[in-house]
Amino acid sequence: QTKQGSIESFFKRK
Amino acid sequence: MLEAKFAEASLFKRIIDGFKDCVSLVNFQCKEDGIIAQAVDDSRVLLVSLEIGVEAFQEYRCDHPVTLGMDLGSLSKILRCGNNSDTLTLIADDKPDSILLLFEDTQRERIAEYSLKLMDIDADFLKIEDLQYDTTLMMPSTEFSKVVKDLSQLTDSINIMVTKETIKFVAEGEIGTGSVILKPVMDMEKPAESIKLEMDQPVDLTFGAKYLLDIVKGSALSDRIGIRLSSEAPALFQFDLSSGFLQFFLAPKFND
Repeated sequence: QTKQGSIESFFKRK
Repeated sequence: MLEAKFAEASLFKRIIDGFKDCVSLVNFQCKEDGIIAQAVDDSRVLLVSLEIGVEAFQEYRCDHPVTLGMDLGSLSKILRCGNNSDTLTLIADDKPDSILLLFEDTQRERIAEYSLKLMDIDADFLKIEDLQYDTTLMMPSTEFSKVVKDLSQLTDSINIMVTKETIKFVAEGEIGTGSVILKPVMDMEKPAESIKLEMDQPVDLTFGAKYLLDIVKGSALSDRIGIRLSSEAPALFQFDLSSGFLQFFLAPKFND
């Protein structure tokens, strides 16, 4: 079973 | 005061068409050195980052930094009103509530002027750090677009595997399976047709097909696409402009 990752787990808010 | 003139309206049209289907509300930050924009799609999976450098414009002037919040659907409607070969000038004052778009056909002395209401868009600006990638790939954007469109018919997930000499795209769906294998190739006569691969580590990644279908809409911007892959970071898909770029950062799928 694959899950979609989120972009925000990689980039921090400025 | 912002005055940004494109020699051809078609360039700005192609830029906006390249990402209007995956994000709708976007803040364009205009500064002395050009225009940048960033937006994340509603599902928080795809990050779009645009940079249009001063050199991409015929004329460019921005006295004070200004942020233009636009609905891309509305902007796109106005962009369709201009002809591709018209010049297009974007004009905004220092505290604008609307932007002026001026299309000029110098041959026929036809001038069309539209204004678009701006929006206050509350969006975070994410800090994109320099990421380390395991694999860098440069290939014709039409070739990548075909692979994505073909394989997307079978499945909602596309697997990209890169080893030293091989790039393999795989789709496994309910109706069947498909794969496309590409090898690095140098075409001296048509350099744009070349496939270039730099691999430090093999990668095996899975991406949502719907996001890849959004990304390939940027193909009209450049005949080449740069793809950078890592098992530790979002994939980067990049279309270069004469000055600047349109980048898509895509979070991979992972095994639960």
